[in-house]
Amino acid sequence: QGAGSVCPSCGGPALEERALLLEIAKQQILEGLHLTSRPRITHPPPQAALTRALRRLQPGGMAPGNGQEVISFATITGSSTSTCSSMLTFHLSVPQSYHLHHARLWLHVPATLPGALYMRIFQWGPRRRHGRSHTLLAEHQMTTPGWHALTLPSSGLKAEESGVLKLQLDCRLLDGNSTAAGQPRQLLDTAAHQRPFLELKIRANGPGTGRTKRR
Amino acid sequence: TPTCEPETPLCCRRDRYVDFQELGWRDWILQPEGYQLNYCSGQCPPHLAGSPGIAASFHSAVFNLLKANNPWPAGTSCCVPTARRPLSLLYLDQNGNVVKTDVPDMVVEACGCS
Repeated sequence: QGAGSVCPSCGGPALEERALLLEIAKQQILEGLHLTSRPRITHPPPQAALTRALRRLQPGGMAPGNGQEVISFATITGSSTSTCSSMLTFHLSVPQSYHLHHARLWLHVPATLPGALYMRIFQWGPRRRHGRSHTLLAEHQMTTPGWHALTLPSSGLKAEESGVLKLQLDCRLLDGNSTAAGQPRQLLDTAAHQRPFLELKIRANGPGTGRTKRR
Repeated sequence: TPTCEPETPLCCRRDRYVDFQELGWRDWILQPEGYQLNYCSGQCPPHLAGSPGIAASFHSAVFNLLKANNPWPAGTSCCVPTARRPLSLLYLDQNGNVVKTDVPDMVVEACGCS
């Protein structure tokens, strides 16, 4: 309909067909993603990190059913020199009730690694009166530089109500010659495009999930 | 599904492609670049009632009922989607996480008369 006429069903200004179609597309996509409005990205991840994430998610393997595959980049706090005692904080936007069936923590070990690296990963629980609990999730040994995908027990991993997930790293060199110069070395890369990230496969717990499991 | 020439008045699938750039959403929808927002429209005269463009047997059952009863039923038949497929999206959520998910029944593949 031409400009200036009134929309017969909603009484608003009649939109040209193309504009109407774009509005419908926006509504359809937001509904399909269960969003009320489009996300406002304040801190987009670095392009190089995104490229790696897209490569990680690319090959087929779509999350089954009403599932999602998520790549979450870590915010790193703790010791600035040795990232071996860093706290990795992840902010997940998970559905109210969900089932996590695959979890891997990706870490980048620098080429200057002087020897084998022994790593323990703890999950820090939500803040309680007597402080935070922390649970040992996994132990790994890394002997080569580059990316390492450390599998985490999906049953043990649970984000807080707010979607925050905190992992504490505790690593040391096995042959211990890193202190030769008296200074702890950078045993993990955390620069922008080598920032640690979590790769998760999540399935929202729909009403029928329980029945399916029982069946 | 009858092929859809622009001037076809009969029920068929109208194909429309929407580019996410046109929505101004390429900053958070990483892949794909757009999708087919197809929809069904057109007339469903009685002889096309129940012709879902796929399973003719349903059509013939309705047709026989029409013949056995009166040829001009009170109810009308509508042009509706009869086959749809999911759309796989890769997008950034508000925390900057990369999320890959299948949105079910997003793309209309076939139309027919109810």
